[in-house]
Amino acid sequence: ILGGRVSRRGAWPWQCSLQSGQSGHVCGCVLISRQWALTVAHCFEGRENAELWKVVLGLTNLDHPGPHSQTRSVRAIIVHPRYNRAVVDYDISVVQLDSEVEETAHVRPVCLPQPGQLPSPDSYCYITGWGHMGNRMPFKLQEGEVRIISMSQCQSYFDMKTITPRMLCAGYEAGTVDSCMGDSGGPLVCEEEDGLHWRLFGLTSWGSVCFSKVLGPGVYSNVTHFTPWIQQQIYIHTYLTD
Amino acid sequence: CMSPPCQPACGGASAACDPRNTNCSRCEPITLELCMNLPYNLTSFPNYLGHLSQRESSVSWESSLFPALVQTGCYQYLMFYACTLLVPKCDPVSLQKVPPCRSLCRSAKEKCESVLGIVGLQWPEDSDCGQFPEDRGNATCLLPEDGVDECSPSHFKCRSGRCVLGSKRCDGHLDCDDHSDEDNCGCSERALWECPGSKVCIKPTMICDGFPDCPLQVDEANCSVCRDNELACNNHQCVHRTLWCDGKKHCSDSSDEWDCVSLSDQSGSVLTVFKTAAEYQVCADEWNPDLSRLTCNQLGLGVPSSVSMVPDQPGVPGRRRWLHVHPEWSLRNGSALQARLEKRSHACHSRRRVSVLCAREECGLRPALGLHPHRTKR
Repeated sequence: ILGGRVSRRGAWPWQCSLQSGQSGHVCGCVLISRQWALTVAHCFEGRENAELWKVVLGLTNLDHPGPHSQTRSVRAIIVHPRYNRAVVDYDISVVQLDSEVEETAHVRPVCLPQPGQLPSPDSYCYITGWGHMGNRMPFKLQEGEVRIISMSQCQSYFDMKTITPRMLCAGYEAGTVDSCMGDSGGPLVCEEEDGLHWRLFGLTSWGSVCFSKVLGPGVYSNVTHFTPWIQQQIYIHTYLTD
Repeated sequence: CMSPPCQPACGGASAACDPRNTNCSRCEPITLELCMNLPYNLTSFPNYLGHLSQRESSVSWESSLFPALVQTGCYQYLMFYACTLLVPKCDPVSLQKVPPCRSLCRSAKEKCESVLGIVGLQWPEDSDCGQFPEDRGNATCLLPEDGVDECSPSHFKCRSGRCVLGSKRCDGHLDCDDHSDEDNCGCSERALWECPGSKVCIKPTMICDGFPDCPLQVDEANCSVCRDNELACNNHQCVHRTLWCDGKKHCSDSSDEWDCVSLSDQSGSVLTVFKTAAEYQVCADEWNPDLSRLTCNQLGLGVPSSVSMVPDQPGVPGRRRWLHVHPEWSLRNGSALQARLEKRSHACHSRRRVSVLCAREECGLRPALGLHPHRTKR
């Protein structure tokens, strides 16, 4: 996260770290129920085998997991069948943990959006992750507040790519608050009016070269678009196993 | 080895690199779409930008930067030069890379570096021209031959010769200096399929692929011809009616088991089950709390908040169809609700239907921060 700050312990209890073998932290992920998490499809490119991965929750410092952390292996990785690497479209995966997590003050699922529910442009939301900070990779979970950007304004930033309905844009002019490499798969969450609940609207997916001065916001997978598909995958992998 | 892993000597598993054998270079066909129109078609890695594979090149920011820069027309052979860096030519005999000539590098840099400065970008530092041979020296190097196309396959070539990104073709904005990118934008002119009743163009491969792309989902209509006693799956396979919503997958995409259970009617809580292609209500006689929990969980609606047995509405047109709790319902662990119910008779002793209200489980809370983190009294 560029332009962010260290988050308080337990501030984002749905944030998880997707880790693979000796590489350690590879991507972010988001807990949506006791046995299911979301991340983005491009994290698994060439590494779709569930046995390669583990999910760590309740973390603040990557280097010192501490007493609140919980680690689970991955039972299944379900990449969206229409994931398109070239244009980074349908960039989402559902991850089934090998067993349920224990819900604690530091490990909690986030709410999924209701059908059709979208954050309004210019509203402020939060992104979190252990990704590049522009000058180094952090150990402590970073958080940053970003503004939701309309699709049309977002498209004007990106010559090369088409912003599809499966995408959501947020951020500011480059060089302030933005997500970056290593944040992929992590959450973009917005606070509900009640000031209590947080809802997941985006998964960090791609953007301009986040440590250059090139203009451009971050682009997130639009979770609202995928909520029916997510529910369907959970149902299929819970009740229709062969 | 500095270069890719050694080729297996006898076709076995790739041999560990022999430290003495550092010449592991080999040629591979170019697969980077951006550079598929070069006067050569073999390349080798690492390339001149430090990428170790074409996959890495394809997602590199240089592969975004150069095509965008080509649009400015700063240098006629910029795309050719960029490809000699991204996918350097590999000589099939010597298996060695053939670099671009220093003059080509200098021309590209002198004419285009200033354009990058406008958006605060530097010229890729890995491409220092001093590393490339002079074109008049004895080392072979690459210069653009006649007929080299200044646009890449990822570009659209304007009538005027300029290159604009393919995504700009028929996007409703005039990008070519002669506006030719917005000519002939019918679907068929672009080998696309026009959605009936709308101007939307989709790729032919998207027709009947199980994903609706056209308005009104017309691209997924009439995709299968099933017999009377069959229903079409989401992927347009045909499956016998009696197999629908029996709790086991018969469609390869499992769509015969989707949407089998719903909570319908005005109160949004009367349980309805779609089984063997017909709609049923559930007789309350042997219903139990476990099945209520299963219903809400299966629908992704959390947990039951209230369960009631609703009298059947008298005089409803047509005969109601009833499902009953299967005697062995508890032995079918892990099965969906529809697998734990059975058709027994058209009667229901209590003539009462099951009604379940579900409540989403708590989510999105941050208990570690206390209830009102922003409102701590001072």
